Amino acid sequence: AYAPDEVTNLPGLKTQPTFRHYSGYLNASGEDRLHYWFVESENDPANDPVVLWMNGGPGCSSMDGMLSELGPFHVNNDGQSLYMNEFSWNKVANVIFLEAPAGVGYSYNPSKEYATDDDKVSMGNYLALQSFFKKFPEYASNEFYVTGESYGGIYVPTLSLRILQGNATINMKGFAVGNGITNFTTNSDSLVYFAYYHGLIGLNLWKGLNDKCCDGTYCVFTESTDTGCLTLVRETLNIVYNIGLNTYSLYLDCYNGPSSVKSPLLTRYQFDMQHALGHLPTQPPKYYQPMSAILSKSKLG
Amino acid sequence: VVPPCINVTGVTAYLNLPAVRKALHIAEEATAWEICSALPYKTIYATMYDTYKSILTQYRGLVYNGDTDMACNFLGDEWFIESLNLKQKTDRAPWKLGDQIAGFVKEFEGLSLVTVKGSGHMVPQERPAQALKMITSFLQNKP
Repeated sequence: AYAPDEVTNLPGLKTQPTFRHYSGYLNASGEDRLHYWFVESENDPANDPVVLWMNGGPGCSSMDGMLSELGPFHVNNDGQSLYMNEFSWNKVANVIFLEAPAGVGYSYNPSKEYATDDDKVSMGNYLALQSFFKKFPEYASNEFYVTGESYGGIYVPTLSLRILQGNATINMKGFAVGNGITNFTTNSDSLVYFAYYHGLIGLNLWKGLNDKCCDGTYCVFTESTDTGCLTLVRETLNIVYNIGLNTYSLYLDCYNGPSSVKSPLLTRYQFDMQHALGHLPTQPPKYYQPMSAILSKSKLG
Repeated sequence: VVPPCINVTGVTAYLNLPAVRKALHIAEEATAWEICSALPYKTIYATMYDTYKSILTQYRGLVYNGDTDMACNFLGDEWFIESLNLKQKTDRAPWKLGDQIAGFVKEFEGLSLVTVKGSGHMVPQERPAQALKMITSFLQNKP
């Protein structure tokens, strides 16, 4: 193991963990320096698999995965102290949390060249992986899995393909994608059904969508060429994204309240989504006002 | 860039503590930590169809969805996996954690399609016990 990267005293922990963990930088494309945090398995590090985890965005940090999702250390709300996550994935695996691409989290490029794309990112991640196994050669023969979430639905398969086609000796066995983007069109079109069957849109709008976007057996929503249909689709997605629902978890409160949804600092994904739907008319016709306008007019709770 | 509705104040404060940056060997050049950065990013792939077709020739796959998420909803990923026309091994059926139904699973040759009931976008955060059971079964190649 690359001893200089070992974390020997993590602030905020009452007692340091029994497993080893390392944090530092991996070389990637050009001058990019990608930050990684590697936690060994609590079980049997020498024989347990190595799992790479990547959060999505694009542009979001895998430290969120470490400190509030699957990692062993979770941050308390005081922003100072940590508690151990009893359901950490390093109960059964050695886990690498990689912050990619450069510009995300602690990862950086000295000359601040941050413009990138899907293919540059997958190449950078592939090079970072080889840099990791140079630092930790003892893990080169462990079974290896690539995992990720959200826009990781692009990161994971594209990196897996590079491993499949490349000549680095990585004992890759599989990949896992959680709530990942697999296809932009089906992601949006399916959301129309999701919205209706979860009661987010009413029968009028649903019937309108069926009338204007479907031919009785098949529906085309976001790729439709019918402006009437597209107007209703925008109305539907407007309700999902813009009236204060927690888009990431329908039944959870929206932290910071509905106003945070209107925040100009939209995630890149939402920004992209709006671009994906850029061909839609920006305003639905008057009689299909968004829920927020309806709610503001009536006392309906 | 901060995603709406998500509380990242604790994590952001912690990762910007000087003692934490020192303990994690963070470079001076690295800017203050934020959960998301608005990078100039170009999306190339509108679909992962061809990529999945290639990697599933060699690797096992797990595609899972918390079923209350609307950013990447479970129906869309289900449609995508069905479009791959993989050979189906089992019908869609509930899977459990203890006696509780934790979601649904459909097994194909080389890929498992799983939902995690009641979870949103961040499954390991919202359903940690179920997430650990799911990934353990997958890593150990158990049903």
